[in-house]
Amino acid sequence: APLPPGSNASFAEDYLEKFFDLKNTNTSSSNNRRVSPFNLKLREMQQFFRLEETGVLDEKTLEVMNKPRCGIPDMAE
Amino acid sequence: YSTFPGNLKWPNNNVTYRIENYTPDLPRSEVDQVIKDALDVWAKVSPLRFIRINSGVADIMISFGRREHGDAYPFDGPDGTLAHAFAPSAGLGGDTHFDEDETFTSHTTAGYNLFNVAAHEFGHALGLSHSTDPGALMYPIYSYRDPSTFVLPFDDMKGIQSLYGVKNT
Repeated sequence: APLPPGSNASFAEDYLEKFFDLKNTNTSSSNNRRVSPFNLKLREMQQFFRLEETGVLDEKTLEVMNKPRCGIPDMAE
Repeated sequence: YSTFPGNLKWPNNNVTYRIENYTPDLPRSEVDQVIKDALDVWAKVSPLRFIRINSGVADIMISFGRREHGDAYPFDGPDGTLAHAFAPSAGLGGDTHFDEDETFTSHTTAGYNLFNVAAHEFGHALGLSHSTDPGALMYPIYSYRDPSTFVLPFDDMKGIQSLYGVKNT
C-alpha cells in the first residue's frame, strides 16, 4: 500500500527514488511476497554509505538520509 | 571514485565556464574567486584549463536558483539538496546549479561553504560521479574542509586523472 505522506518511510521512499533509482512501487500487487524493491534499494543505499546492511529503515539510515547532500543520484541506471 | 556510464568527459582540455548570476549571500568578487578556486582544485592535478567567458554559452554554465529553476530537477528549499551538476555533454551538460535557498559562506563554517560545494559539483561537471569513499570530495554528503588548506583527496585525483590524464609539468 502507498506509504502515509510525511512519515519516515515515505521520506525514505522519496530519497531512494531520487538518489538510488527506486521505481515507484505503488502499483505493485499486495499479494507479492518477494522482498520489496524498497527494502532492496534500502540495502543498496546502506551498502553505499557503509552502514549495516539490514534492509530496514533504522535511525542511522534516516540520519544519513537527512544530511545535506548533492542532488546527483549515487547510482547510475 | 566512479565515473558516469560511458566515461563522459570533455573532448578537449580547455573548458569554458560562465557565471550567469550571483547569490546575495556573498559579494560578487568573492563568488568569482571561490568559483575560480574550486575549478583550480581539478586543474592542479590534471591537464584541464578553465577559461572564463562573460557572454554566450560556456561548457559549464553556473547559476543560483531555487525550487523549479529551469531543469527537470527542482531544488527542495533549505538543507536537503544543496546543488547539482550535469555530466559533460552538449546543452545542459556540465551546467552547475546551486540552491539559492541555502546560505552560502566563504570564510566561515556557518551555512554551507560555497568552495566545498562548488568543488564537488565541478567534479560532476568534469565527469566524476559519486564516490563511496567517505574521505573523498566526491562523496555525496556535505562536510566542511578549510578552503585555505584544502588538498584534493587521492581518490578524487585518481578519478579525474583516469579521465584526463596527469598534469604536464
